[in-house]
Amino acid sequence: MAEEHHRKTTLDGGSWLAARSTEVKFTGTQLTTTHPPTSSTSPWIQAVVPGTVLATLVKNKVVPDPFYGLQNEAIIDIADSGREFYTFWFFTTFHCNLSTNQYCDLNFRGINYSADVYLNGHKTVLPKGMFRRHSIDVTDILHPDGNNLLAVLVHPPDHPGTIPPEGGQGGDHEIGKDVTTQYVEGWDWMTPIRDRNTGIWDEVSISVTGPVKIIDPHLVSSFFDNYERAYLHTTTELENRSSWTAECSLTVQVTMELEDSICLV
Amino acid sequence: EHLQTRNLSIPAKSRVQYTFPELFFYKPNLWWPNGMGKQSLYNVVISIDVKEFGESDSWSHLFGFRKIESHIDDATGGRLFKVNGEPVFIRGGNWILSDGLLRLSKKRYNTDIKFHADMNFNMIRCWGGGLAERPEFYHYCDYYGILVWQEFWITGDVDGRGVPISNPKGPLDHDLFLFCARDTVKLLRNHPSLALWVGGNEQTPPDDINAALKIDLRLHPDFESVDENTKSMG
Repeated sequence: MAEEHHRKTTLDGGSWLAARSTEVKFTGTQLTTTHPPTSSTSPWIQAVVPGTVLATLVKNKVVPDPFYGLQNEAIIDIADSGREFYTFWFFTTFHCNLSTNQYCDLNFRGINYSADVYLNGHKTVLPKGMFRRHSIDVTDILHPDGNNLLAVLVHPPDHPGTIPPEGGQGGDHEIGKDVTTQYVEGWDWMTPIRDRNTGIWDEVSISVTGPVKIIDPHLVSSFFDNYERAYLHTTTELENRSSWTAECSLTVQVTMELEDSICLV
Repeated sequence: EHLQTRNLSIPAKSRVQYTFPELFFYKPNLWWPNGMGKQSLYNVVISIDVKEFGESDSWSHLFGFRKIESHIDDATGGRLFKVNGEPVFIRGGNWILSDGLLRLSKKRYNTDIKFHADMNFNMIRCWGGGLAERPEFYHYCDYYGILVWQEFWITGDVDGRGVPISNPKGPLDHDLFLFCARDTVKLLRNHPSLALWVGGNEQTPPDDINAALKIDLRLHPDFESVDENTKSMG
């Protein structure tokens, strides 16, 4: 795939559970310490992550598929249900053992619209904004036995808006007050999305590195002599999380991919 | 010549920015849009070793050598695109998103974007009311040679030109908008298919946001390349 941190493990697939926040009697701290849910106990259901609250409800047939016929009309809109109706818990477990001088980050590539993250009883608030990444250094809160409990309470956009009876482009436009996708209030080509795409909508991963990690490299090419002469400019941020000066050697290597997996060095 | 190692010391609990001396390539295989040539991709790997620890982190990205320029053409009033100095007749499609419940998958992206390439398209415009598309979307655009016009999250209807007039000053939190825009640029900026960042759909973002985006997205003077055949268009 295009870009890879080579120590990244994505947390996706069938291991996630979800439940409506108003139906869960435990706190995030209890869910990730004394009362972790299991898939067979109501109100917990199998979750779609990455995905949205509505994707999870459709998958579990709690609501009809909104894209068939007029079924979208059968799903209550967030304007009528209130935000808490589409405020959901997502829960999973993951295994991670660190050796000396290793560090672990929990990464969310997209949350719509904000979230409270609980890992083994520790809470972190993820700030608002659909189009931003979040990375939490969880090195010190991983379980010594390697088995970790993660619960994420995802909140919808602050201004989900109300769909006027006549519909229209972007409904009542309230959604524009937030930094989130705007089509969700409906457009001339699209019915409103009832949960406004609330959810863990992009990749969740953990990454394990040594004392120094590579952050957001930037690659730029410049050309001269009619593209015969080219330069690759490479800049990166580096973070040393240890308590001592790190003596490093930093390498960049460029190989031409001739055909799949055959490289010319 | 395509391998370079540099030694550096990084103080405890600190974050630094490092730029390698540029790597020279003679007649690199260029990346071209669909229908104009091959989409040659190089694999760039950055790794860092720490003394008495070993390899601490590594990162890789497929990279295409290409130069994309565009400007408003006086004769037509339209935006004229050039790739590697060659003018491109743009054949593009509108894109909202793969799925209204955000069930985004590599398989779906591959299918959808290959479909656009098979239709002989060479650009996809990501509409401002949809998403900042994902790295997987851009990977397949890199692979199939589909240039991407990526709009930020402003639309005329919702931001000041709709009926009724609403949000004339865009979203409530301009700092949040700019934070999201900067983080999105960092997420996507290494993809050769990324051709143009656009403030919004049928609407200019509020002045402060627009001014900040223009400053953030300027090409750094270090990367200007003036070629006797194609004056750099800035």
